[in-house]
Amino acid sequence: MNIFRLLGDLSHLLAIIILLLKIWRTRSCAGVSGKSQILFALVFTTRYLDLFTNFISMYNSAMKLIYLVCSYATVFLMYFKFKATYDSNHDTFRMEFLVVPVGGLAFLVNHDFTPLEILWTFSIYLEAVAILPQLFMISKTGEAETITSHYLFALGSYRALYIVNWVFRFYTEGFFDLIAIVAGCVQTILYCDFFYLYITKVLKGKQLTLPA
Amino acid sequence: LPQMQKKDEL
Repeated sequence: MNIFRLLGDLSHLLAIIILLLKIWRTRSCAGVSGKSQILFALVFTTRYLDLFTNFISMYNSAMKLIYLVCSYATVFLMYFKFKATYDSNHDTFRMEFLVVPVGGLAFLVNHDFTPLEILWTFSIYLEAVAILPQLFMISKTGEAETITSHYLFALGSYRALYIVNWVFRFYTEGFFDLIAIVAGCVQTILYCDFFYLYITKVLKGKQLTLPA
Repeated sequence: LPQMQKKDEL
């Protein structure tokens, strides 16, 4: 464990908590893409299948459990408890356009052709593009609530910090995982446009609006 | 792909 990865995990945890609290306290999931949340729940499910078979540390197992519980709780709140506030008219990105190509790629490009490894690879590739429905929804509505933009900033920062972690581990341990690195770079690049808007607008107290 | 797998990351 290094400081970059710890900060990355905490940023990821912060993002998940921010979103869950936003939905729970405002009793509304307006402006949030349910499809992205379903994809994130799928990412954690396919990545943490070794939760009970491959013990790394208490921290590792605890965080995996928290991520799984919170992501399913968010999906539950959005599609059941506060379903009336779910903006399905603007959350129209076709998930199959992501899941099918990612599933195919996971079969073609992986470290080991075993079910657990292919599912892990699938989760890595899927996580890289899982935010697209959310970014697409914001581009359609042309704006995002400030709390949602904080959520996105924390979520985007997590994988950016992981990239620094991978550079650090490469130089200190000689460890690298090409699949995670390439997918992590794609994932972070997708946030660049948002990062620019967040830093130039939200940090100056303005509403996050996309140029129409 | 070259395998440098530890799966110790979240």
